[in-house]
Amino acid sequence: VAHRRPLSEARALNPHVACGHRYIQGK
Amino acid sequence: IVGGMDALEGKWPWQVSVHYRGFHICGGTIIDEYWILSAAHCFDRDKNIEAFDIYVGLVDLRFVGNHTQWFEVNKVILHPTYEVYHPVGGDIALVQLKSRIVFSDSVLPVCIAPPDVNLHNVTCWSTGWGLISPQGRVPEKLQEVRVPLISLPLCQLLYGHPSHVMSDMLCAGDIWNVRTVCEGDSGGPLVCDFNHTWLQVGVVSWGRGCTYPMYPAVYARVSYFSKWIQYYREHTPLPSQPLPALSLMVGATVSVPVTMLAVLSML
Repeated sequence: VAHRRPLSEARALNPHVACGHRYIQGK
Repeated sequence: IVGGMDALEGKWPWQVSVHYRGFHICGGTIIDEYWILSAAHCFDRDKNIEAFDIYVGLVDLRFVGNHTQWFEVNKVILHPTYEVYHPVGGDIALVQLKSRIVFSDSVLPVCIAPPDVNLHNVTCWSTGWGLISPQGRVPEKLQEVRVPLISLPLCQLLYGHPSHVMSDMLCAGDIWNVRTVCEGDSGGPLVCDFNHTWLQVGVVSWGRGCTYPMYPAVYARVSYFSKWIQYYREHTPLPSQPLPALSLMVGATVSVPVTMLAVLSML
């Protein structure tokens, strides 16, 4: 079980990113 | 998920884990910076809203990764028809977070299927941390499974009566190869690829067991609820942010365990 931890190390993008797109593509 | 496989990090960046009192209970999806879509039955009225934790950017339930973010819940909106016309009808919930999600390669929103979505000839997948066998085995890593859609008339036939599967529901599952969703996947997504744009068409809702071939999984049909979703996203005020003085106090409080961790790591 993950622990409660308010972290945000993720690289920020424009908050208004397009929905439904991902950066890795399946084959 | 029964009959699925481990998902790679970043492949399903909208997947959310809903925890209650420290344990994963349901899935969900990111639909924008402040809103999560999930199943109403995950947020039943007797549950304490403060005991929920929402995790995004998570793949392995055991570890907080570099892209993981944690959120508290500000507000839960259950659909007004939840449990009204069917024991699990209207099984959809909007969850507003107390603070905004920071998007990244591993944390992104999914698109909501519009009311007129055409579901013919689309490839759809379900994801979640639900049971991987009816015996109760739970996965550590997020599971994914490709599932064909099943027409409403066929699904109603399989369940024995049209009233058992209503028009706000959608059925999917590979009944020949026993690939489907299971307990703990509730609230998670059924997403389909429309020319490299992923639309959420279902929210995992209910089913008769996980491995009876004749009973496919039933999802809340997202296109049926998309106008309701859009209305509340546009008309609900953003959560009030902590006052500066309070923020300083919170900062002072969390710095203590962080300092302790830093000291411990030097030992």
